[in-house]
Amino acid sequence: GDESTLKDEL
Amino acid sequence: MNIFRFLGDLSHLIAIVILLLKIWKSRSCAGISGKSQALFAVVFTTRYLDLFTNFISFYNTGMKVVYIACSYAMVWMIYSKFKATYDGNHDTFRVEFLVAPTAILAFLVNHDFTPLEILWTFSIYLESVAILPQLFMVSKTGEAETITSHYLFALGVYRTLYLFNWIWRYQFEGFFDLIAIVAGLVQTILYCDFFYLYITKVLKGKKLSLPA
Repeated sequence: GDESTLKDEL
Repeated sequence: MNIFRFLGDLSHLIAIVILLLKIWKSRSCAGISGKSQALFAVVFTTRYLDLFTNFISFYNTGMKVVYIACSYAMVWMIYSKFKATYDGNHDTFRVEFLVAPTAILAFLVNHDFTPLEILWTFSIYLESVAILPQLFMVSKTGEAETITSHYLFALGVYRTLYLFNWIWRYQFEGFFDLIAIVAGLVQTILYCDFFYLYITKVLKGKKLSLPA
């Protein structure tokens, strides 16, 4: 899905 | 974390360290676009504001802090410490042509209309084009030092590896972030011409110089 809250990438 | 993602981060870090060391050891930032480096400092600052709101992992926090610190060190070296060697006459790209459209786009196309999310989106869009002042400077002077070419190559490889990471994540985790993917594609495409020159010239031991 289209995640938006938790950004685990840099 | 998959191997593409990790190698991408590593490549990004290597690129930054190459440039920092080049400037520090040669005591000169000749041929380096201060504008691109200032844009990267803006990119990291606006993207990593979640350092204050979310904890993801020690790796995540550590890398974010290192990227931010390195980007400010770079700006300080170019605009203060080694200012006399900065080639401002050739660093003439108009950054407002990058900042204004990406800021407007971030307001229009984002995942969520909140300050942190808009700033994150802005940083993603801005990063995709932040290297243009540097590429413009290389095309204007018609050449780049070999070490600068290595920097640009490692920086281009970073987002290319992220593309593979996103394919992997979509395939195995069902995860995708369309904003990051489209911007990452644009970013990678901007490096393609440079990749060609790097492989055909720099790897054969020649200095990168463009035909007049």
